Amino acid sequence: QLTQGFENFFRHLRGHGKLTEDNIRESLREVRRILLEADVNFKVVKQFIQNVQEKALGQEVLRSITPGQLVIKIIHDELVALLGEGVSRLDLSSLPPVPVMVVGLQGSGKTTFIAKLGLHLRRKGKFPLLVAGDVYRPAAIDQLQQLGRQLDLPVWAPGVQDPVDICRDGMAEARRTGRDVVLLDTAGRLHIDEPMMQELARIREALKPPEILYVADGMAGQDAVRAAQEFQQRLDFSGIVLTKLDGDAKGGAALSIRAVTGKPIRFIGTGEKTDALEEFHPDRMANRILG
Amino acid sequence: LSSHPRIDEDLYAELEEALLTADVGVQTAEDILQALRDKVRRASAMSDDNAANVRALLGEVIAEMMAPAARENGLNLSARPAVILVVGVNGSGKTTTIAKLARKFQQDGRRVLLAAGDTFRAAASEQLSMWGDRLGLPVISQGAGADPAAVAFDALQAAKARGVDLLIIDTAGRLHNKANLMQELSKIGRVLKKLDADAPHEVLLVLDANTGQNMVQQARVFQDISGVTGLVVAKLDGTAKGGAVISVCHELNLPVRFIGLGEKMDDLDEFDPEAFARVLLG
Ligand SMILES: Nc1nc2c(ncn2[C@@H]2O[C@H](COP(=O)(O)OP(=O)(O)OP(=O)(O)O)[C@@H](O)[C@H]2O)c(=O)[nH]1
Ligand SMILES: Nc1nc2c(ncn2[C@@H]2O[C@H](COP(=O)(O)OP(=O)(O)OP(=O)(O)O)[C@@H](O)[C@H]2O)c(=O)[nH]1
Ligand SMILES: [Mg+2]
Ligand SMILES: [Mg+2]
Repeated sequence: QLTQGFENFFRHLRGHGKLTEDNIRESLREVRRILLEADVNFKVVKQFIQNVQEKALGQEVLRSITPGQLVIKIIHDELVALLGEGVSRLDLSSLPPVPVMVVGLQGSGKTTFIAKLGLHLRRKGKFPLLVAGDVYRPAAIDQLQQLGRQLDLPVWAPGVQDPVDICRDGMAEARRTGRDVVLLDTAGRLHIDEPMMQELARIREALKPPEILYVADGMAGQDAVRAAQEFQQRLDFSGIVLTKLDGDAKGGAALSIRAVTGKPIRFIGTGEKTDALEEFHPDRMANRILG
Repeated sequence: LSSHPRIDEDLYAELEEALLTADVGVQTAEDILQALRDKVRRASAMSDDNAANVRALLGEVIAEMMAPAARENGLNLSARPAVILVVGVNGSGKTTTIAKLARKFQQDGRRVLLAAGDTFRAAASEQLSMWGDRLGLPVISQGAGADPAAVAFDALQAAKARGVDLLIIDTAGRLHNKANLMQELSKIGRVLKKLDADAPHEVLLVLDANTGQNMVQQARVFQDISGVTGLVVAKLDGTAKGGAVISVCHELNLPVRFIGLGEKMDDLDEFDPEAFARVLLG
């Protein structure tokens, strides 16, 4: 129903003759509603509408004979600009083995993403090692080991209790066996769980990973920003991964997290299988959010 | 919130923001504020309408929307064995919720059996089996790739044979827009009915409190296809308020039975609409 709303709205706007300032403000109220219903964060929507309004209330629009078309273009372009400039790649240029740390809230899709990323990197000629750093969730290590077996990728699970030791040990194992990328799985945790957030800080301190990927659920709502900000403050992560975009959630959290952290969206998860990983395209995401 | 001495449009704007940032959704927020205005109008007729009371009235509106008629009755667990099917999208907290439910019912004195109905995801049955070990409860499971309906059938047969009070069946996470996966779920229901026409007696949808507006569509489809009878809202120990659940309760007449407040087996509470409203309004 959301898609219909946007399509109807844009069709109406496109067919409109000259626009008055009131027409424009009314249109932007509708855009605000659409973005909120798409799960874009309240404050991000406010800022976005302000930015669009400044441009949309300009003389160019008010004088145009197809102002609706112009307003739509402003909205679309503003959204794409906010989502990031095109495909962003992982930085794996440092001396191997390069650690990549994967973090996020519970159940966001980290372990599955690590398997997917391992497969993706191997297809690009890398030799990934997966490290099972989640010692808390029942059968989490088992889960990564099974995924490793399915993909014929090595999984390091040294059977010790401290995730910091496990990650350090994983790096040593990578050196021993000539693996050039080390994907570190960590337990899901709340951004307000102090000891668990400190554990991540300790892993980061020990390994200094050039890539820390924050994995967020594509159907997340308003609070997505709060968790992302807290993870960013603690870890200054380098990139974002959005999962479960094979669902029918609009994915406004993508815009929110990106707008608030300024970090690039590196990948999106589009399915449960290990090949369901895609690079992020801002224009496609804009179209999805706008319906 | 509500530091206004007067009830004016600024106050309503502030309340709207609080609701929207709690994932209440634009339409539901409008409905809530309209219901609030009605309550305030009635209260002012009794000159009881100061701003401090508005907050209490708002809490009432929310609590009322979350207490659908369906909630009047408790869980339907009188059958022996009673069967609870647990469903929901990927990663919402189903398997962990089952461990918590098993713990609760075990403490209530019931004999519980678990079924590892997720035969798809890596180490899903191992995860449930570990919980079974911690709880001292048996878990029916088959090899990876087994037909989940077959596991459910075997489990109900075993439950009857062993005279347990309660069978809780885990299922694989699935996105509601995947028709084939939703069909798999309705097949599980049909297969259970071969052994007991009333099974599953409860179908609990586990919702992740972090979810935005998509929650409503999730619930709608799961309800249509698998006959959801109740909700569990997991991960309310985080900072997400789960406001979209209000729309789910209100539009689909589904009761929230429990909330998940953590990752341990005791981290489950009975749902209290007033407490939920209080936390939501901060
Ligand atoms: N449909 C779909 N499911 C996904 C995707 N990514 C992950 N999943 C599923 O989401 C669920 C959670 O995935 P996990 O990889 O276990 O998530 P996690 O973040 O490691 O969870 P914790 O370690 O408990 O925090 C599983 O059922 C996965 O199969 C995706 O892109 N699409
Ligand atoms: N903080 C918190 N974490 C929870 C809660 N419930 C579940 N979790 C965590 O969320 C993650 C996913 O939980 P699962 O029980 O595996 O979820 P699931 O729905 O069975 O996942 P799939 O079977 O993969 O679809 C795990 O890390 C759990 O520990 C809760 O109430 N609070
Ligand atoms: Mg994991
Ligand atoms: Mg599960």
